[in-house]
Amino acid sequence: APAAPPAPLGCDDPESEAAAEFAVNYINGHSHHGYKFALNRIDSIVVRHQGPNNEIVFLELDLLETTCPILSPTPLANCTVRSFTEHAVEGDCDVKLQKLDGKLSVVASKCHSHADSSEDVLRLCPDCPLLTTLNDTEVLSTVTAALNDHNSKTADAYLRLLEIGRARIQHHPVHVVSVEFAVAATNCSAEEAKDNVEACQLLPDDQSNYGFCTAAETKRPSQNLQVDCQLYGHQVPTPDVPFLSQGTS
Amino acid sequence: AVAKRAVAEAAQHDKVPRPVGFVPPPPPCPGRIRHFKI
Repeated sequence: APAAPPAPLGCDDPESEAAAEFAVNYINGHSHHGYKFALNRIDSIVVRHQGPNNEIVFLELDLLETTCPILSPTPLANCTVRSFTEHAVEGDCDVKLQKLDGKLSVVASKCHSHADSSEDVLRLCPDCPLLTTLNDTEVLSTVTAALNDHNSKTADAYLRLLEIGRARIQHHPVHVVSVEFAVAATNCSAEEAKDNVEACQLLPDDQSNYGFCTAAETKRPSQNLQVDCQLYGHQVPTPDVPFLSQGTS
Repeated sequence: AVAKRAVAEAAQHDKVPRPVGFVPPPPPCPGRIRHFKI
């Protein structure tokens, strides 16, 4: 009698977890914006046997955004999942993998992300600031003020904005705009930039130095701006940030 | 009504008696939640 087909894989089987981990590393390694995502749940797994030691695996994954920017060299295992009250962001991914002679490779992947609903956040935390659109005028104003503030005080390289990662606005009891944005060092010192900022260009990939800034601008009851920028130092492509060699938009 | 009743009775008879303390295995998917569900 022909051998019975193998029992369908469970979503928490070690083989499923290994495939999911491979898929999540691929997704983070090929994303150029925002933050790294961590696995929250394997929604489904379907295995299609193609022949001896040749399988196609379809995964549906439920991911959660972490606090690590995509350019950060921090290993995913050390990245904290953004908490519910920080206004979490969920990613839903469909990934098609091939397992040939025991070796996994990603054939195709499609993801979309969405923030948790404001109602959910406010139900648990009525005064929590909520995510706002990245082109909100208050957000753009705070990012500009924060970057100018950093560049006016640093003795290091003049930093340029790469992208705004996230922004939240709290309206009461105080009015605070909180922003996070990715930056890159230029070929100027902050002092040189004062004379001719147009000449300050991003460093070439083989010398690139990316970083990340967080800022909070209190508008009411009093004006206050707090800025913290950290540069990662020059990074060579790693499994955690493999796309560095392809540059960033 | 007759059909429903018949089906309900038939289903009742078909039900395989389960040993006392039988715990059905968890469904294979979706898997466990590692952080929280939004």
